[in-house]
Amino acid sequence: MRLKRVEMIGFKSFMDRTVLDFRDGITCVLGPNGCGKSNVVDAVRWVLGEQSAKQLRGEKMEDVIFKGTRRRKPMSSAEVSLVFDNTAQRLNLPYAEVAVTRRVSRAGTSDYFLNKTPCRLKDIRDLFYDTGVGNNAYSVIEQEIVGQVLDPSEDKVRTILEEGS
Amino acid sequence: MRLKRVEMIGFKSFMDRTVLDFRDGITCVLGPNGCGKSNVVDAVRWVLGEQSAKQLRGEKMEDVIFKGTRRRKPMSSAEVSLVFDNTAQRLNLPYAEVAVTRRVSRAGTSDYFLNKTPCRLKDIRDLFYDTGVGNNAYSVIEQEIVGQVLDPSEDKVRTILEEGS
Amino acid sequence: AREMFQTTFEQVRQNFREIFTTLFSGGEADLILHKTDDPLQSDIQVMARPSGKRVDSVSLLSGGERALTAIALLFAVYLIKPSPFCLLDEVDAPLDDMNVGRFVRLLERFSDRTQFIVITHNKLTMEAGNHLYGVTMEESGVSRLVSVSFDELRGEDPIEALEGI
Amino acid sequence: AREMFQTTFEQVRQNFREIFTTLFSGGEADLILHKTDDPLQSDIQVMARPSGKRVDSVSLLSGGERALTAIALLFAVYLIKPSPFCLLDEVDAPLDDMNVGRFVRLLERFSDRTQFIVITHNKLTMEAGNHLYGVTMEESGVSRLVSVSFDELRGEDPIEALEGI
Ligand SMILES: Nc1ncnc2c1ncn2[C@@H]1O[C@H](COP(=O)(O)OP(=O)(O)OP(=O)(O)O)[C@@H](O)[C@H]1O
Ligand SMILES: Nc1ncnc2c1ncn2[C@@H]1O[C@H](COP(=O)(O)OP(=O)(O)OP(=O)(O)O)[C@@H](O)[C@H]1O
Ligand SMILES: [Mg+2]
Ligand SMILES: [Mg+2]
Repeated sequence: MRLKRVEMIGFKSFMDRTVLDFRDGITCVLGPNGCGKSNVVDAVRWVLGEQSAKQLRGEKMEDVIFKGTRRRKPMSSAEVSLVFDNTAQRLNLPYAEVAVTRRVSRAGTSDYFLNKTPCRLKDIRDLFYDTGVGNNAYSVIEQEIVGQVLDPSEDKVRTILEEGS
Repeated sequence: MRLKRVEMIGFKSFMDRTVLDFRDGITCVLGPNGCGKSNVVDAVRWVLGEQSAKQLRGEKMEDVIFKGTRRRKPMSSAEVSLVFDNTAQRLNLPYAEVAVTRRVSRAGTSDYFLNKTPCRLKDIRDLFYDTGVGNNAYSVIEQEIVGQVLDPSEDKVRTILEEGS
Repeated sequence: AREMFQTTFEQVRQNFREIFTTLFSGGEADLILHKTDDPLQSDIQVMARPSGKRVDSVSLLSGGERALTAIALLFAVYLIKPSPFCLLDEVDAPLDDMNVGRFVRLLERFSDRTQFIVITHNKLTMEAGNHLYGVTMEESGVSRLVSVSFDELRGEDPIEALEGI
Repeated sequence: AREMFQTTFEQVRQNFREIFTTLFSGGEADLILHKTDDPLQSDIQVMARPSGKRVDSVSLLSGGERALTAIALLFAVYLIKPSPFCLLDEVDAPLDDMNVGRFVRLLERFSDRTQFIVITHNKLTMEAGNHLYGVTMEESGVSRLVSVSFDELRGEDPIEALEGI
């Protein structure tokens, strides 16, 4: 069940519609400080159901919507889609391609979609149950995790193991 | 009031007597992971009076004494000296060179010396009052400080400013 | 639930020991369950000893050694249920050149079952990638994604090459 | 004490604004004292806006932008009472090449009054040093300090050169 691409529009600094094609093997993402690389990571976390604005470096969920710049107006909503290759029918849906989408508008709550059909976050989690896809400890690995994983007082290892059992 | 050199013996991984000559300008220290670079930083913090073993990544002060390896026996004490050029008489001592020394032995407390004469930590702090030398926020800057300085809940900026006023 | 946890724990422990020894070219590591009557309440201790060094608390390890140990632990859990994709955000920042090489070889080992997206500033990591993307902010505050060729990467500073796009 | 703090605060604020703009080649920053009746109890807020971007919480800045902002703040305090020496431990790790250059030029600006010791894995930082030391662990667990020449640095991988010593 390969990940084919990530599509973002209005998500943080990605004002225009952006498509990141996932290729096989190792893909490196480079660019200067502040150009938006970690925002891509936030987008993947977010579309997989991240509930905490703090985990996405914001104060409220609305902070993920493109805020505008000195020359551009803010946008009214943000949308991210994760598109999977389902030709092996690993996911229990009768489609060769499965797209998970999350959209949020200002002063609105998040809406979720599976192939453009509205659904609940629970449906997405059920769909991906046991596939390894989700906000687990090893789908997205950031630098801060090092300190947390090795800090005995954080008890993070237990949390990670319980997720995995 | 230039710093001339740091001398360490038995301090963490620096088993043998090691002298680091401080040159003018910018000195870079390089080496593989785990070879002892941050241990040099710990040594400078320690000799300036760091009281918290945790700040030196240990559990007790004794952890700074060379613990031995598979082939070498542990040492019984650790000693670090900071040697300053005092030809401009910036420090209120009648010597051209001023050495600040700290020594600790297993199951013992720390002893301090100024030019080999036993003294209290307070005497060292009084001597360096208003010179900028001490465990302030900018004499030793590590990576973790970034997160602390910018975290509003940590109130670290206030602490730093109060130190400086 | 208790046996499930115990089984998972045993597997993760084995994976951790093996991956650690690969990443550190030797040494040994362990995950220790400090049993109380209820394994679901016991403490999990991480033990890591690079080759030639004595056993000690993980807090005394260097920055790079801690990063590599945390990576070994996260991938030990990953192996239980590999995710189809894995995003790594600048986890190679504290690693020296040799360890970057070992980190990259670990990703290559798992790259048949997982698509890796590695955000990095490190030239060696970039060289090991199969594909390269650049993120630019030609217009301040607006991110754009571009494909980068390996020639562009080697020809000049890749970040400058990105700026010119 | 209240006026002392207020005076120091004003000076640090000015220094911070100036150093930030130098490090970010533009943009603006501020230190804001949220006055309660007692300035010794008020909140200090850090505001930082890289050029072209909108004002926002420092938590939304990128890893590299936060590092540079923290460095600007620490040196703003440093300028009140410059220390004769300053040790920096891998603070350049999150910086891209351009920002490493700016960071180094900041150190050069202050290197007439302060001896800088910079621990680093970054080749650009090493190139900018006036002197180089290497730390090796030829014998496992035992650190040794060696002088490294710039030829050794450029000839081959400096870490490998160190291993060979
Ligand atoms: N909602 C938003 N609207 C517009 N811009 C935003 C929004 N949220 C964050 N940003 C901008 O995104 C930038 C941060 O991007 P990001 O953290 O992805 O950088 P990065 O490429 O990871 O950099 P580094 O190499 O320093 O880690 C910040 O400058 C911030 O101003
Ligand atoms: N009391 C001690 N006796 C002997 N060795 C010690 C002692 N305390 C720490 N060490 C060793 O010092 C090493 C860590 O050194 P240090 O943190 O200085 O590395 P480093 O050069 O900064 O590496 P990195 O580049 O990864 O940050 C550890 O491997 C640890 O085993
Ligand atoms: Mg980032
Ligand atoms: Mg270190």
